Amino acid sequence: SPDRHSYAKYKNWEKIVAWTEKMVNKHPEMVSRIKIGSTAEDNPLYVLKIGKEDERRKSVFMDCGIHAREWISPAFCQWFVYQATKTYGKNKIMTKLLDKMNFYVLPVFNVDGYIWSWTKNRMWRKNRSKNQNSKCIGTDLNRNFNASWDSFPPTGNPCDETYRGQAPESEKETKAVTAFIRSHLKSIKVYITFHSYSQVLLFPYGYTSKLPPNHEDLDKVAKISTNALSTRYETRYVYGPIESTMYRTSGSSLDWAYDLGIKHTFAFELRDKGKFGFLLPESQIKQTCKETMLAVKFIAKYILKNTS
Amino acid sequence: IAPVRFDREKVFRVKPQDEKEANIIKDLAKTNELDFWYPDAAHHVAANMTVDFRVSEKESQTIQAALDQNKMHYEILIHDLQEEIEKQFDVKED
Repeated sequence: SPDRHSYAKYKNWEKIVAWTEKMVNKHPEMVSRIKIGSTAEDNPLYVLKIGKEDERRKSVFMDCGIHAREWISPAFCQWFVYQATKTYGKNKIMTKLLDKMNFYVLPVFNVDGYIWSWTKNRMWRKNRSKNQNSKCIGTDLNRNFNASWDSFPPTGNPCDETYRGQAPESEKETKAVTAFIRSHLKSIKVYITFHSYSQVLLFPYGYTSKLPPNHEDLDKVAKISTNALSTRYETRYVYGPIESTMYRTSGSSLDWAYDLGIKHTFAFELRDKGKFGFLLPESQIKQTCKETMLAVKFIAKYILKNTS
Repeated sequence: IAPVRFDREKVFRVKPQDEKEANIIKDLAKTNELDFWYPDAAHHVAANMTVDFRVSEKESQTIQAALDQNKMHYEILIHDLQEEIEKQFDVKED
């Protein structure tokens, strides 16, 4: 049927919005849509809440699409919601997770940039806010969080692809997400953000080489979840702290969420390792999503069992 | 604004073997418009790191000449970005 949502294809923003409405209508007992704010260009920022009404339960916050050109990321968030609603009551692990936890899923964080990457520039990365005293547009939302925001490396030039914005949380999108997470901090036990590419699973810190107090725990979770991921198609992931595994970055959502008090925060850099880069063909979407599901379900299961 | 096209734009993969080669890439970034795919920006480039960047058709010849001249190892991951952009939609609508 024409309104069927194919999870094996990339979807533009309009279709993703329609999909959110469809999921709420189809699974009213399990899916609700929360407007957490709006973007620089006044597009809505929607979070889908998957789970039962009880707000006190442990929850997972997942965001996709913080960088516009990383299209496989929003594709995974859609897949996650689809699988959660489809396999609840059928798959033992998913049923147990949804009986005891809530999942907050932000399918597209950087809506304006995502629209721009569909309509005007496939290689766009930042959001689309205007910068004072500069002709250059956009802020890198993953440098705009208040986590060692203005330290090395230098990201103060609005024309840079990694421009950090005028101030921490200067962007409407960042403010909306941080406000939502702060207001749900009691229940959110793990924060997961999805990017591409490189096939890497990262945990704090990016802004320092210092290891977080529970780094052994984070390392163990990362090791086991990347092993789980590889069982499906033998896709190999590297894992570790951002700073030593990739490079030093400041202002990231991962570090901010960790320092706020969420002691399990992870960033997936999904497929591939550069053959296609940001242009991962649609024919790899399903495999990428299926294998990533295994890792995410392990993380959620671990959190359910090992956090108070 | 018409959508940007990326005809015959290329994505290079370079593995700087030492600080000198890393600095060559950083210098090329100052005089050419390189869109870093990995790492996110020129200031992250370091020795022994896999570096991927996109460059226009016109500037790709300059880049290739500079890399050859400095005997740096590189490969071209994508020869025509516009082609790859169109090829990513390789699943028929259900």
